[in-house]
Amino acid sequence: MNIFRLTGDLSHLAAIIILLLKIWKTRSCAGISGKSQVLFALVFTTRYLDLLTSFISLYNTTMKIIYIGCAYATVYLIYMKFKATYDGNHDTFRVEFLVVPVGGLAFLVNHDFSPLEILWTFSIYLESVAILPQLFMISKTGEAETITTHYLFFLGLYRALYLINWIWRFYFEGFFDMIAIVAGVVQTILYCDFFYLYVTKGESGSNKINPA
Amino acid sequence: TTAKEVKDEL
Repeated sequence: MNIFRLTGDLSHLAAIIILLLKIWKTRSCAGISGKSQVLFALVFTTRYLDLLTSFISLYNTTMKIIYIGCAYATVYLIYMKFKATYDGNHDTFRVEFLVVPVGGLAFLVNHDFSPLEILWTFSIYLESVAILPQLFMISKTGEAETITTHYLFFLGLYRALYLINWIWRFYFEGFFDMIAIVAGVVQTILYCDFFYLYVTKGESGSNKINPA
Repeated sequence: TTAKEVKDEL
């Protein structure tokens, strides 16, 4: 464990908690893409099956359980409890265009052709594009609530910190995982446009306006 | 080395 991975995990946890609390407190999921949240729940489910097979550390197990729990709680709030506030008309990204290619790629490019490894690879590829429905929805509505932009900021920051963690681990431990690194670079690049807007419009403090 | 056997990252 190094400081970059720890702050990355905490940034990820912060994003997940910010979103869950926002929906819970405002009792509304307006402006939130339920599709992205379903994809994240799928990412955690397929990646953390090793909860059943191996124990790494208390930290590792605890964080995985929190991530999975919060992901499903968020999906529940969006599609069940606060369903009336779900903005389905703007959450129209065709997720099958993400899941099918990612599923195929996981079969073709992986470290080991075993079920657990293919599911892990699928989850890594899926995570890199899981935010697209959310970014697409914001570009359609043309704006995002401030709290939603904080959620996206921490979510984008987490994988950027993981990239530094992988540089650190390669240099000090000789460890690297090309699949995770390439997917992580793609994932972080997708946030670049948002990061620019978040920083440049941060001063205004008003609703962020994304280019349509 | 390539990816570690044990996946210790979240």
